[in-house]
Formats: sequence, structure tokens, C-alpha cells
Amino acid sequence: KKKDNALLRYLLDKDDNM
Amino acid sequence: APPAGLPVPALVLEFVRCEQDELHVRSKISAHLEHLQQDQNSRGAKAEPLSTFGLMCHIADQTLFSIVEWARSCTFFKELKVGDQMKLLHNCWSELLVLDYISRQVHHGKQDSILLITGQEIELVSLLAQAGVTLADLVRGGQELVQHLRELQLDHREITCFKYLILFNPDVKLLENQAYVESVYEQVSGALLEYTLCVYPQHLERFSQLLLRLPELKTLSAQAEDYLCYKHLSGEVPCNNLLIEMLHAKRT
Repeated sequence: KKKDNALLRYLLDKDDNM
Repeated sequence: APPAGLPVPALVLEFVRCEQDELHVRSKISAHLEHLQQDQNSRGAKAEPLSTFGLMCHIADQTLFSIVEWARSCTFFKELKVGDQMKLLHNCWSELLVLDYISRQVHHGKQDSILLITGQEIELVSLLAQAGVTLADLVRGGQELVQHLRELQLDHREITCFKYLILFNPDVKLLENQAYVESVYEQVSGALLEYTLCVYPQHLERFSQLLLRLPELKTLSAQAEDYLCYKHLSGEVPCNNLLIEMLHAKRT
């Protein structure tokens, strides 16, 4: 299930400074 | 826009401050579509041309990315852990997408055409001619809601309040910080009520009239999700990223 929502998690987790 | 200088609740001004720049979002999505077009051209005659529906899917997908970006920038939203943020977005993504579309039509102000986020205008007649029965019903349902909101002269600040009311839905289950979501919802409701009483003092029922439209929006978004799911199962949705992930998240 965790893998299924990978993109949203990435978008919410991503560091804006990257 | 309501008359300038009237006391607007600070929270509503904060909501407006957090709004994304429409032109910036428009150019980002248009650039993505141009990139798609170039990609298709480079693949030459072998590539299957993108259908109108396929193009709409890409637009919806890119709009969804901008909605997630908007949510991330909200001060209230940042207070939540990622788990709760994901639950809230999984719950309301299609309502925010449909609200984005509906609010654009409300201020587009034309009966016989719709305005896309890219700035393109599409004649309703030609859209309905291409659409199947289900999509045609969806578009008509959307136009009815647009008409109601036009009559109410829904303004931009009220639309931003709608977005927060939809995002911070206290009915979402299994939240870690349920109390916080409820408190934000109450604060937003209070701010919208105060705003309508300040700016539209001659319409004491405006607040309740506005809230009456939210269930219609929810119904439309549920129909849109069903339609998207049907199209996806028949292999007609070209892109396989955020739109489909969110569709699956709600249905698993």
C-alpha cells in the first residue's frame, strides 16, 4: 500500500531546496 | 471583486496570499503540453495522436500536481504530518480538481464555451458532440453548478475558503491529528461567515447558500471519478502518474 502512494508521498516529502 | 476597503477577515487575506499565480500555473501546464506535442512529433507517424480525452487527462494530471503544490504551501497544512496530509488529499483531490474547473467557468462568464487552465476556450457544442453520454451528463451537471454560483456571484475569496473547507474535511477517518483538522475547518467556516456578513451585509443567508453548493460539488467529483475509473479500466487514460495514483488510493 505504501508503494502505491509513492508519488504523492514524494511530492509532499520533497525538500524545496533540492 | 467585492468593494475595496471593506474589512476582510485576516484569515481570508492569508488564504488569498497563499493562492498560486494563475498565469504561472497556466504557463507550466502549457509548457508540459508543448513538450508532449514535441515528443509526439519526434516519434513521427508511428505515434498514436493524443485524443481530446487524452489531452484532458494530461491537463487534469498537471492541474493535480499544482493542487498538491498549493496544499503544501498552506500554513495550516504544513502543521500536519505527511500521513495525515496524504489522507486529506486522497479524500478530496477530485473535489479540488472539479472546483478548479467550476470556478474558472464561473468567472469565464460565457454560456456556450468552457475555459481550460491553459487559456484555451472550447465551444460547448463541439465538446458535447464528441462526448459520450456519461461525459455529456457530467459537463451539463457542471454547467448547472456554474450557473448557480454565477447567480450567487461567488467571488475569488469565497472560492479560496471553499478549497480549505474541502481540504480540511473533519469527516476523514483515521487521522492522527483529527482535532487539528476539525479546528481548522471551524476557523475557515467562521472566517467565511464573517467575510460574507462583512462584504455582503445585505445577504444574511449568503453563507448558508454558499455551503449548500458543496454537496453538489462532491456529487460531481464522485461522478468524475467513476468516469475516470471506467476510462482507465478500458485503457483510455494515457498518463499513469498522479491522477491514476489518487484514483487508486481512494478505491483500495
